[in-house]
Amino acid sequence: GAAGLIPEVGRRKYSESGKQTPEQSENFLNEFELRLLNMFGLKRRPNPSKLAVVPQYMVDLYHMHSVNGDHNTKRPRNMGKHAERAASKANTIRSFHHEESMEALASLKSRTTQQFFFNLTSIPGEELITSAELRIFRDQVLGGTSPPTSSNNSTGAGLHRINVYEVFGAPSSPEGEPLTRLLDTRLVQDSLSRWESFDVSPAVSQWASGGRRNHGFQVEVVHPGEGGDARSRNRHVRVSRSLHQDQDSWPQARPLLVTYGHDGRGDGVLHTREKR
Amino acid sequence: QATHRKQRRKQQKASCKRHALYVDFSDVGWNEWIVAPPGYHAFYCHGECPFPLADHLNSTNHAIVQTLVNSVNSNIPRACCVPTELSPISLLYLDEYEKVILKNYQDMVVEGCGCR
Repeated sequence: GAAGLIPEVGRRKYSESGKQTPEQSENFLNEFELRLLNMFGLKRRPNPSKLAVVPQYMVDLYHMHSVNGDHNTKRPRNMGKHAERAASKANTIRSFHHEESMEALASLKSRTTQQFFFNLTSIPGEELITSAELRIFRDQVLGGTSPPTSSNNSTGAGLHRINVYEVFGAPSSPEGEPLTRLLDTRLVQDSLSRWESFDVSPAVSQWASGGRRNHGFQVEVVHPGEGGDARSRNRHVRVSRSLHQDQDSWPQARPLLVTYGHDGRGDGVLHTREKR
Repeated sequence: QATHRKQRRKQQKASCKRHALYVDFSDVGWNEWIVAPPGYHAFYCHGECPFPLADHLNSTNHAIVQTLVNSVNSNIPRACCVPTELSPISLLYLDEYEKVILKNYQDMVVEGCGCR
């Protein structure tokens, strides 16, 4: 059963039934195997390593959206409104971590930029992506600024602006910046630990449909005001492993791209049926 | 009367209906890539479709006629006991590229059985 979806016992029983020649049996079993894989939308049997990470957000979505009857779990924390709407129409929700080997981190005095690339080639052509969110974890600044008050809010201390751009072209010169367009932006307080959800639907739906080439995202964190330790403030938004001190928790704190799509078969994931 | 009741009970017992079937993913080795749920109640349909077909057996006009013909000519088989209503389940799993996917699969759970 390690190679395919049909358990070895079932395979052996069918082969030994003697109704077919061994060759015919093998052909029938292989055809059935293909139907099973097609049913699940797979090309081959998944064989995940023990190190494979299941994002907690996906587990929360499962408990919330599952049509299996377990609707006790509340909406995942910090789920974007656009994502909630998208989940009700989608029948497939996929999550992606970025390719760390292709990231480009740059840090200036009051600005940190990070370029991400998410490999979306595993999305099948027949799946229509209706929405996508980029989720970024920001951790409370320890030993940094105190919780914002009305006075320091007004000066910008304790606040960050996070801008998410789509990269659509290489820089014109080697030291230049890539061509980008703004997708979403938010002003956040650095005294809170939470996930931020950014709507990146326009870019991802175009990448998935082949309408535009995927050059990735650029996330820019602007640190206005002068308060706090500059180094700790840079570490506040967890856009790179190098900005995350605890390596064990990085797999669950790293940026996550979530796509919401429909393959044309059946209802949405959030579709609830009446209890019989 | 007691014999009749016994016969009726036996007939009801054997007539087409939904039966419990829990599919445990670890039994087929799929628990290695399906994260949740660990298994699900799939149910199955089994039983006779006897003449005359009762209302609750969700029969089609064709099944009623086929059963009628069977009652006079046993070469024609009775109608089959099959799922007449199915519902989806959601699976959280890792695909062949180790990407985590939450997907809704149609027609995985038998909600109702009937003679067709």
